Amino acid sequence: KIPEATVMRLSIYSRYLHQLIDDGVKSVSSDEIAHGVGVSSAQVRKDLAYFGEFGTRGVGYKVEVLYGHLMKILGLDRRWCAIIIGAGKLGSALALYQGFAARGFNVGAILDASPDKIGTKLGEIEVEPLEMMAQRIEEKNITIGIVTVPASAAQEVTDKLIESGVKAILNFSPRVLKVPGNVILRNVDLSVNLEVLSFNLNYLK
Amino acid sequence: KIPEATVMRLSIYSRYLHQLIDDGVKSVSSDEIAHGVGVSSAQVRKDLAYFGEFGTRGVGYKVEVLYGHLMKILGLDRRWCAIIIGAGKLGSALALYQGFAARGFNVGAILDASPDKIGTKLGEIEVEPLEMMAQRIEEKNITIGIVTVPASAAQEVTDKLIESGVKAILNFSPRVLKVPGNVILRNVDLSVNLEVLSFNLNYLK
Ligand SMILES: NC(=O)c1ccc[n+]([C@@H]2O[C@H](COP(=O)([O-])OP(=O)(O)OC[C@H]3O[C@@H](n4cnc5c(N)ncnc54)[C@H](O)[C@@H]3O)[C@@H](O)[C@H]2O)c1
Ligand SMILES: NC(=O)c1ccc[n+]([C@@H]2O[C@H](COP(=O)([O-])OP(=O)(O)OC[C@H]3O[C@@H](n4cnc5c(N)ncnc54)[C@H](O)[C@@H]3O)[C@@H](O)[C@H]2O)c1
Repeated sequence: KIPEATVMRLSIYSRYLHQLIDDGVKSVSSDEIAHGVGVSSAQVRKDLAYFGEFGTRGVGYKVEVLYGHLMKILGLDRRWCAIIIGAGKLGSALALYQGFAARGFNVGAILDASPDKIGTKLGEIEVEPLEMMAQRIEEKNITIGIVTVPASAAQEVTDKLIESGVKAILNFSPRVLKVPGNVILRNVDLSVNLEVLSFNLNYLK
Repeated sequence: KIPEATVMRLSIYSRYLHQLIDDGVKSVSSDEIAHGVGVSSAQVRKDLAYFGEFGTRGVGYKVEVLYGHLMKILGLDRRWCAIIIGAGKLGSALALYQGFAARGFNVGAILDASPDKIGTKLGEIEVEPLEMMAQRIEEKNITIGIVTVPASAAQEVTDKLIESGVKAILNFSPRVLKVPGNVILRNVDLSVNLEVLSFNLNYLK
């Protein structure tokens, strides 16, 4: 099993390599990657070793080749389509966030239960009622459901998403969701970021 | 240097231990913690070993004692106060998120540059103009600045926060910020969570 921290670092390495490509750099060493993203070069080599041999010892890696490999491993050599359930403050901020499209994730539909939200526009997309879920998921080949509803509605919304065919759930609600074994669930709690700050403020004192 | 992934796991262990305290459980083994949060027991022991000896071999850990240690290491044995700059969709969703207060982080003030936002209420707090920054940071002993403004305003807002005395910045804007060496900077990009999903959807295929 690949540690999640490794997958998140691959994402960071790929963004760094993308910057090198923009700057016209042709080859790079693990030391340079390590320095560029703020980890040890041993960590870079360990992370890449999970996926086979990429570079030549002593010569380093060809930037374009390594970048292509990483994007393929992360599944970013294709586009993914997501659906957002809950067009409230968080859901709207995510719907309009340019960072998703830049990494290959499109928002194919945004649904909400409230009449005041249905019919409003978020960028190019119109907020639709929940009844449109199965149709939009099929039409746009949506595999990822993003849950930004209150805790009380989260499990019911998740069950509907899975029934309608999504394969992965990104849950922002403060509720522990139950999903079948063949569905990937990831919970986001932004307070963990604050705890990393409080750890550093406390530890470095 | 403690790996960031270790700090994030300590946060998860502490939440799990909190649940055990609620359930009246008095002692727990590293195997049980590992099983409860979904990592290996070797990982649990390795993470805890960074901070000294906590349990007795063969007997396990006293839940309340270990919980107290972890909260102290994370700096959560005290409360922290944060200020949010940018009362847009994301800033308002963060201002109202109960998860922050539950982990010991209060939002002491919310500022914005736009006249339509100033004077509106988010929960108990009124959105105020940027001129109030230094006063609110001093009055409420604020150490963390949360940046939820557009990329074009992010560096200027960060400079003002640091001038006004914050010690750490949580940046949501898609801009690479420059901060002095004595200020802790953490960038959040929610698309990384989608990439962990695309990795798993791709890898498990
Ligand atoms: N994980 C984090 O770090 C984090 C941060 C901020 C907010 N949150 C959580 O995200 C969720 C949304 O927060 P928000 O500030 O956007 O809240 P909000 O009230 O602004 O938005 C919630 C939206 O969900 C809709 N909704 C309610 N029930 C529904 C249902 N059954 N089906 C479809 N839509 C439904 C509402 O109409 C509303 O538009 C909350 O659960 C909140 O706790 C999490
Ligand atoms: N990191 C992520 O994963 C992620 C996700 C969503 C949004 N974002 C980013 O978060 C930021 C906010 O997104 P949003 O959807 O809330 O946008 P928004 O437009 O709804 O909110 C931005 C707010 O900032 C205020 N503002 C602008 N200039 C300011 C200044 N100089 N000082 C103080 N306030 C100022 C505006 O008045 C507005 O209220 C954007 O940069 C966006 O790209 C990041």
